[in-house]
Amino acid sequence: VKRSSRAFDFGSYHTLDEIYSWMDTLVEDHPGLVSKIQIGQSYEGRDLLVLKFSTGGSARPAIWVDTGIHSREWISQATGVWTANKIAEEYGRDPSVTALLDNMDVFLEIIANPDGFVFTHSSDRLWRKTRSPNTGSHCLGVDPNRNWDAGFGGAGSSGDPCSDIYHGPFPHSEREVKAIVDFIRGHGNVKSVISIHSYSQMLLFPYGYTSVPSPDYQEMNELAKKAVSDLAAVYGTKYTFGSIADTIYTAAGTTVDWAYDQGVKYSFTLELRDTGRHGFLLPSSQILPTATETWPALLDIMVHVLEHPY
Amino acid sequence: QRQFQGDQVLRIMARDEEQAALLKMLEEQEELQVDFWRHPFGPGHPADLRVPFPSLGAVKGFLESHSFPYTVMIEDVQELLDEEKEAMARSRR
Repeated sequence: VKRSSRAFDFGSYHTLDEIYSWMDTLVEDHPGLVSKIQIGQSYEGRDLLVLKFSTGGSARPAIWVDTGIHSREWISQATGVWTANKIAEEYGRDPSVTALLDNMDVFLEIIANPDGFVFTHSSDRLWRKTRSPNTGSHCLGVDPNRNWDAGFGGAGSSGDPCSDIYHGPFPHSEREVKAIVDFIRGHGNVKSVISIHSYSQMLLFPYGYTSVPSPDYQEMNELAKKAVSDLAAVYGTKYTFGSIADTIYTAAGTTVDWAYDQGVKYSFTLELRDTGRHGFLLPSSQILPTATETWPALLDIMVHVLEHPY
Repeated sequence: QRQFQGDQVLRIMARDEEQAALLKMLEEQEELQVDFWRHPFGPGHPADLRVPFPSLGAVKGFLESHSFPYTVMIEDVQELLDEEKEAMARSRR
């Protein structure tokens, strides 16, 4: 019996194997639009897989989206799955998605930290980091959102391998991070990076490693304001927004700061829903509402990128 | 598989910078094994801490001795994990 991406339960959490298998069926169901590429391997040798949504052309301007770089934030990966399906289904139906994909490519890495994700399913549900060993320490793993070459090792990260915010021995030491770095650099035409986390209900942009406003602060702030407003219009979920340093605290070595410093102007990070009662253990009944409300915010950013070429 | 029986998640609201700094001290006390789910951004922002069952008395005592307002966000982490596992099994069936 041929599998179908439509038979997948988007309202449930899934293992890595289930998600990777579903990605294959999505590609099979949308052969002219969706393909799967491997950008590297994790420390434990798992494939780092990215879904490419493209209607043709070469090296078109592109948008990069990753979910689940912190493995215990399961709502992020689940939202990534739903979003991939949504993009595929809305092409040819929704004018915004159609215009976007007629002119740009979208790359979506649903499981940005597969080793950590598998570990959350098999051994420790609350594992956050990668699973690479640290010389001289019994503690494993590096925080992949402190491992980027953007203020690396600064405030908001730790040099202690046992800390959940350990920045690693050097920038891009983690294969999972290096693979994204190499991909974005190699592509050369990525115009937006959106990195999805949970669970503080925020839409954040550079900088994190310094409180100095970025040159594009005003435009990013206006775009973030619109995105969170459209998100709130779905179920009334209130997000805060602003630069990482202003909104939460100084955090060095983050994905979006690196992307911004590479010239990717529209670099955002989303912190998905918080019920105030579940934290990282958001019940699966909230996957669909979370993904549904996140969609208009994502689309706002993607359409803005399309309409503001640089 | 690691178990979290009796672990609680506490939501703490620091009243001022001084209290926020005090919270950060908890993170440095390795023996307590406190897991910051949400770091203390500063006054007016909640901080969420998963506290292992054996450290609950010490952490709550610390919070009460410094007059921190806090609520128990999750009574028993393992209960939520069991429910999550059951929901996944139901979906597979």
